[in-house]
Amino acid sequence: VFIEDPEDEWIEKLNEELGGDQMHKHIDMVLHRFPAPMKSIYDLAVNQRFSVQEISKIKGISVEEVESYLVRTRKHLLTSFKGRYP
Amino acid sequence: FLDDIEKFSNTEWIQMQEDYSVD
Repeated sequence: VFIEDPEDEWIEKLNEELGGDQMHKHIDMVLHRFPAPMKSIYDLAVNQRFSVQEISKIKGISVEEVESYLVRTRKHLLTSFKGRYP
Repeated sequence: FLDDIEKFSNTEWIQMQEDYSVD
């Protein structure tokens, strides 16, 4: 979700500095507070590697809605990282 | 939570992490 976006080298640098374990702990904690659909769609996309089209079928929502959830989740996670690691 | 996510300070994030770890 993060590394594929070339605009945010900051996240890659943070990943190098913190290590994946620390980043995953933060992501787990933040996701824990997210609404259930956001958590679920993030999990399907990132952890279980389903495509947007597959998630759309699984969830019974449009591809655009899935993409919207992922964009919002990414945005909120980035915001949380910027607050946590200024 | 999402409405306030931009407002949380570094200290608040650390506290949230500690609370989450305890849970």
